[in-house]
Amino acid sequence: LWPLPVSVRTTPRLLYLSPGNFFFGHSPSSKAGPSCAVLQEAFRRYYAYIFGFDKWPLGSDNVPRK
Amino acid sequence: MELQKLEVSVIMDPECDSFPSITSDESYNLLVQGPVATLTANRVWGVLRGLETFSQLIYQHSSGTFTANESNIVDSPRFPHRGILIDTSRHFLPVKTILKTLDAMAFNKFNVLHWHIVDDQSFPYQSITFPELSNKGSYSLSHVYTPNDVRTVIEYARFRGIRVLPEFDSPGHTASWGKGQKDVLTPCYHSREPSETFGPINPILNSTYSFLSKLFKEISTVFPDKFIHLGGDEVDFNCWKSNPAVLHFMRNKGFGKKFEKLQSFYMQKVSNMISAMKKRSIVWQEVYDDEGKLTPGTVVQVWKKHNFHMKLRKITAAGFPVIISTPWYLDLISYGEDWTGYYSVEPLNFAGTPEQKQLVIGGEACIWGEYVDATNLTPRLWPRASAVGERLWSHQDVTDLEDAYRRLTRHRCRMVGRGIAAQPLLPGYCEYEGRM
Repeated sequence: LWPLPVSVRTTPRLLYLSPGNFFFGHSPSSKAGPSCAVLQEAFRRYYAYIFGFDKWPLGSDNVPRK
Repeated sequence: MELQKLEVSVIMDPECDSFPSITSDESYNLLVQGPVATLTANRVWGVLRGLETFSQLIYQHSSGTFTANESNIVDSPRFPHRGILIDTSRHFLPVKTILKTLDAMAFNKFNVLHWHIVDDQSFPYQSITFPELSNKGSYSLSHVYTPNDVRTVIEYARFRGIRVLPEFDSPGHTASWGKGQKDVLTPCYHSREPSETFGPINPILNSTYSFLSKLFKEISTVFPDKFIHLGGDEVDFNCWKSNPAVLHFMRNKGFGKKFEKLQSFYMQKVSNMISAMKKRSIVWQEVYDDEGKLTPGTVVQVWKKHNFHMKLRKITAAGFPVIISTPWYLDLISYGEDWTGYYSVEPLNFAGTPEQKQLVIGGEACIWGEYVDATNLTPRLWPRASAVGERLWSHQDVTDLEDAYRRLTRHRCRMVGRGIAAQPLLPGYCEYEGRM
């Protein structure tokens, strides 16, 4: 991690992610929702950073949904 | 177990449509467990920082599989002002280069783009009120930032939680201003005759302040940030000393032969304009050194090496907030692992009370443009600026160089994988070499 966060606790347990079955979403209790362009655009960006720019499943204008 | 979702929760008013500010809350909590990870923050700014951290937890193995370790992260920045200074006067930087810099800043959790937009060499800012400034003062008519370009940069930065801090440096560093604005610069004299050369802004004319008031009014509208950087560094007094009208003005004002007092007179007038526009001023340290009356709350940016720690002590003792850039002039280059020097600086390593240290609001890595343009900006800046990024974000105790080297090597490769041409730290390789 860079820059190092204030507190990091990790376990050896590995979680697997599948590009076609992973998505960012808003919690029902969140004060921000899909109308928050800053977050929707960030979801799109970070999906591409994590899985690669060629893995985007729904076209560049969409955010992956369940 | 499969991780299927990152669920984001913003607890307070998210500030989705706001611009980030010096007081923006960037804290976040990240709990990575299957099948749903959670990212919680008070505002969207914390979510943006948390998304960056989340992305750094995920690795792709050689088999193509993506994995992350179960994790629990609590995080917030050490300093609220973590900046990169770019200089678009000595060399013009295309908008796409500035946007790429903003991307890299977000990867390193920087939150201020200090845009030193004009200087002696060129005036690329296209003013609506005074279009002749860039018509005559830019390198060419294609080397300008139009209002649309500026809006693009500001909005791109906002989407990454980055403030755009404009600097219009004066009264020195203004040679390019004189090409498009008559009488704004001081005429210099030689042997009591005008020498047809010009010096700093002419501080004795009412027309100067009328012009500046209109220009800064526009700037205060175009740039939404609460702060405007007024410069005030490296003023050469020789032209003022040669000008009979300036000398007459000095006598009338009782300034004697102290041209520092004339500069203070000028800076106070400009600073008062900024206050009247409900904005706050940032100035280079000379403005404090000249012992003029600074408006309370004016931020002083320290950049000179001489008596650096003493200067921090004096300015904070006087109650002024400080931005540190002295140790982080990244345009100064050398052979080898110079990032360790930037990394090892402790910003609060000066004699002072806890209250004084609270006045250090952060720092800036500066990449001045004399020898930098779009061809070499990115590799010269990254990952050397990353060292500054960790110093300004992470806890004071995070100082282990070996651990930093291991993490920074991977971080540099991550930046390369994301299209940032960050230079190598030592011999080695990255999985994704060809993405720039």
